Amino acid sequence: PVSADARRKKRSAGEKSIRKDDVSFARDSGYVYGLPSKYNRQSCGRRVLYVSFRDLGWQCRLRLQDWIIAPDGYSAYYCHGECAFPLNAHMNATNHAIVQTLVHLLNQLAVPKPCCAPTKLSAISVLYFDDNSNVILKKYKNMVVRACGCH
Amino acid sequence: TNPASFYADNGLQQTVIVDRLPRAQRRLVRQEVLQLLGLHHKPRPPVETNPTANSAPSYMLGLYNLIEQEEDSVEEQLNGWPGNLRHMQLYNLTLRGAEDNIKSADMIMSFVNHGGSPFGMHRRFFFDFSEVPATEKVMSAELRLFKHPAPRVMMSRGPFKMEFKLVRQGRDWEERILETEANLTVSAMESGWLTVNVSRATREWTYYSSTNYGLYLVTTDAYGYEVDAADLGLVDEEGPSDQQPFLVSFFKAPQKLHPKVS
Repeated sequence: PVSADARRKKRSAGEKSIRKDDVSFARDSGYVYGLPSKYNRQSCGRRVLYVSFRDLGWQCRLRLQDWIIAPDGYSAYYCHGECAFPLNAHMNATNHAIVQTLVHLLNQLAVPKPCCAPTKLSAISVLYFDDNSNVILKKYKNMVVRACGCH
Repeated sequence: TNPASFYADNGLQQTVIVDRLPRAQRRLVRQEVLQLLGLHHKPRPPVETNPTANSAPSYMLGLYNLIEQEEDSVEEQLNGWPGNLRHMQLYNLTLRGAEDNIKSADMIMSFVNHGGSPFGMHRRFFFDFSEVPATEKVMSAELRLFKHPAPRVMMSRGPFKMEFKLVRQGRDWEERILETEANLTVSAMESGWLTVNVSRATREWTYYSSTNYGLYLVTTDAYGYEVDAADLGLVDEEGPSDQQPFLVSFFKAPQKLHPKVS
């Protein structure tokens, strides 16, 4: 608890107030607010990673035949960013991750920060020719990151 | 001119192209993607000019589209997706019958017929199962044949019985035994895709590929006389590429107790 006097002192010391715009900018750009710009770090979140079968030269085209019939490629995504205090700003932080963050603050050398990792994964289907001109439609599990979170 | 293949963002809602990898590293990344897909090397594509126009690839593309749209209702697919509807009509593909198989299968594979030319009145089908891992569990399998209406002179001899016989090895290595796998009764005027359940044979060929001697088709008329399947309007390897016979098999991946996490 902070007393009213202490709060007043802080305000008078010229603490920079945070505008709504700043918060939304920080959230949108993936940066943790509250840290000096020099130490700005990306918060845990899902980032774009697209694998293009077409550009790999694996996708069937009208003239140049190749082995993947569909799809052209897929959005794999990946999880990246830091699970730093306060965890409320991060996506899908588990209760354990919040506790771990606090313990990490107390003993930084012994306890690591929680990890930014996928919390939901989904499958993709790929249709392709094999060596014998047979066609295979195969489901590949856990290929697409649906959501990331702090664990 | 310089395809990148991998696109990632830089955390600032801007997508950057990962094209600055040296050639050797790019090759390694390609190899990693191939391994993710469970392949040791890049498959050699068919040499035909437009292989996706053939019956089996076209049918499989229809299945792929169905799977992609599985979250939508059947009505939505029928009303709002002409391409899908076209495939469904073309191959008698309806979700009602195949729904369970399509949804629960981990791998669906179509096989090209290597049966060669007809053996007398009999027609031979051979599908190469040597590359299918024996650990895959066969859920079901269908042989698909296209039939045109038969000439009018055949009408008086119908209905016709199509008997699919599994070829087995006998006691002697030269001896072959024919065992009935499936029966189908068709009329002379019937046309379109015929579906034959060959699950039992496919299971044998998957688990013991050395026992695969193919299937024989014997067609008889209502009086028990043998009929050439070509006279009945059945399309063989000489016919149009989009009406060639093929086999589709639905596989379930084996359950791993300790899956390797990558």
